[in-house]
Amino acid sequence: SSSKQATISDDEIERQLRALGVD
Amino acid sequence: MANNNLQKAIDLASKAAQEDKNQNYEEALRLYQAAVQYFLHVVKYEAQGDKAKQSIRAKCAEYLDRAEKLKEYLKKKEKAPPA
Repeated sequence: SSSKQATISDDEIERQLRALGVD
Repeated sequence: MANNNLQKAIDLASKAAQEDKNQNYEEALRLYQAAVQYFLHVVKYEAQGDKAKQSIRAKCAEYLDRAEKLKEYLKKKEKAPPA
């Protein structure tokens, strides 16, 4: 099973955050 | 240690979960985003142990995932023609 715990990187978090904010 | 950003992030995250439970999805989405922004700030600019950073990042991933789902749901709901 893909270990969910593979922690995300700061950049990835930032990217997803931006993606969210963009309508 | 300026823990107020961390405290702020935690507050926002718990409010987001509350709104989520109350099905105020727009508000929950906004709060999840704000919480992640604060958590990210803490990870990037406030020295935390590596362990703490890892767990904060994992939390961010969770909240982002949830926020994305809420956003999808809200978009679909908007598109749905008024019954």
